[in-house]
Amino acid sequence: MMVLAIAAEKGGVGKTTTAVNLAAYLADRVGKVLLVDMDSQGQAGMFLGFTTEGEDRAGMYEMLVFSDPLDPTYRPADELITLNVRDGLDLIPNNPRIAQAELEIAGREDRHMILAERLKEVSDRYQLVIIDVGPTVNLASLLALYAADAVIVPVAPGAATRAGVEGLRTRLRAMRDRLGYAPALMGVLATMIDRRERLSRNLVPDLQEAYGPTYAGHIRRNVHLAEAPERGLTIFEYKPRSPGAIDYMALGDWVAERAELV
Amino acid sequence: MMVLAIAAEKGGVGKTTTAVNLAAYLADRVGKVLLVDMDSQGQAGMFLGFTTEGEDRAGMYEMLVFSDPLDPTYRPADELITLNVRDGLDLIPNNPRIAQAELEIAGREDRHMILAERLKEVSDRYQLVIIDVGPTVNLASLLALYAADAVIVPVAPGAATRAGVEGLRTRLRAMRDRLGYAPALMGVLATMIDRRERLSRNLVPDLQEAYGPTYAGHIRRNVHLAEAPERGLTIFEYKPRSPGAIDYMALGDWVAERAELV
Ligand SMILES: Nc1ncnc2c1ncn2[C@@H]1O[C@H](COP(=O)(O)OP(=O)(O)OP(=O)(O)O)[C@@H](O)[C@H]1O
Ligand SMILES: Nc1ncnc2c1ncn2[C@@H]1O[C@H](COP(=O)(O)OP(=O)(O)OP(=O)(O)O)[C@@H](O)[C@H]1O
Ligand SMILES: [Mg+2]
Ligand SMILES: [Mg+2]
Repeated sequence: MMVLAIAAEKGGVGKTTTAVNLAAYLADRVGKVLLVDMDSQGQAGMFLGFTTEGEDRAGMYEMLVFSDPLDPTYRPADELITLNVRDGLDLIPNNPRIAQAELEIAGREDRHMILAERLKEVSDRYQLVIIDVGPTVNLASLLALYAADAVIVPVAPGAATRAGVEGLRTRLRAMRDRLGYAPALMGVLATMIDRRERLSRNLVPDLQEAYGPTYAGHIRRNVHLAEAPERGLTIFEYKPRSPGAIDYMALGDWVAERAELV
Repeated sequence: MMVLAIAAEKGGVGKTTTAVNLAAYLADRVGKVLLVDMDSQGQAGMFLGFTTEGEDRAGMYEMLVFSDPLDPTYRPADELITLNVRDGLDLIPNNPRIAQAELEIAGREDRHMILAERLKEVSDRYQLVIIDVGPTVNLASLLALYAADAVIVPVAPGAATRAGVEGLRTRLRAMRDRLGYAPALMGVLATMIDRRERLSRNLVPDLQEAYGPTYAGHIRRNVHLAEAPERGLTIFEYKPRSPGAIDYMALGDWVAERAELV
């Protein structure tokens, strides 16, 4: 099982769009995939048509808080997963209660390892786990990075793009120093690329030069990628021949090869 | 003195762009303005050409941690402000150390009031304080909302836009219940509006209908707004006759009137 985190310290760069469409595409191709939402907004579920309103749906809060096998409140991980949100794709949904979970686990010595341990419980069921990491430096994103084998960083044209990637790399180095582990940087992905705009035209060669083989390609700005989530559909269900669908298929192939999943 | 928070639970919707350009425009018109960066990225300073590399520049970490007047480490608020980043505009910069500050103040009974108390220390110097609030539900954003008299919520076209505003309103209601105070919703601002796209065309009437007099107007998608921060310039310095500059001037006038600053 390979655990891949989609993380960026900048907001609105396409983390959730990438996590959801990558998971949906690879679920058909490489076997069973688990999509993990580590953002308190619960957007990954919403993009697939699951609302977080149904507070009674178990998810990340239970995963983190009822995670100690020696405690009577323990609940096995496989009970807390929403099965078959799409063919071959399961989901751990999230909602704002995760902020409460952070407080409840803050005192545990092993808190940074909790998600990694929970994913180990189900490692025989999935080829790939994809984690949508929220934009903030907090305990939830630390758990996600500690559980991940590798990271993909989406970068959109605009202010301080390179600082976003370097900020994450600095964070990974600090993790390695303090906790003895950090995921590898698998790829830097240019998103929302519109060839008509100078910022987009500059970003692609900038990233290629700075990151070489770690450059994962680019996703064109495509309004269908923004419309699909409103209908709770992946880009492949909504507009399978759109530039967005084509670009995320190319990314999926690039990831499958790098992760030696095919 | 009026304290206005620019907040949205969704990332990348134009919070920092709005905070910086609104502060710069109003600093000329209504008197002295203080821009407060409550986001660990430190983007507000970067948009104005101040990098967070100079770790030795005092800012939000010191504001929060050395804030107890009875403690020998106390440092007065006016010492920690970067003066005259533009005519009539001062700045409290931020950097990732704020995550550390959150841990250091987590045990204090009055932690949610710390920023509000610090701003009171300088209330005789400023007509207006504008706070750029990061996209997450965390202690830093709670302090920002508790210190604010009113909130403007930027909303960009795309997935779950209305849920973003309603999520914030729910949070304000919960604050009122638990802490006995919450800021008023001054305005909902549509951002990145491109008339050629259906999602943009739908968003404006949607918001007008849902929020009536609280609808603050819209900012057109304008590439100059994305280019200006790369040069450390406000939109007024970079392209004063661009659609971005015109739209932010209109917003500034709307805010000045509502806040009775003129
Ligand atoms: N390539 C693209 N072309 C056009 N729109 C896009 C593209 N990628 C994402 N979007 C839209 O941009 C907005 C932001 O994308 P998304 O929510 O995936 O970003 P995010 O990084 O997950 O944001 P957050 O920081 O809030 O978690 C959404 O409305 C999405 O539909
Ligand atoms: N009206 C606009 N037209 C075009 N680009 C814009 C507009 N407003 C903001 N941008 C660009 O979009 C990107 C996101 O904007 P900004 O950083 O202000 O959002 P934010 O909500 O502060 O993000 P975060 O959640 O990371 O704090 C930036 O690159 C910015 O330059
Ligand atoms: Mg997201
Ligand atoms: Mg910002």
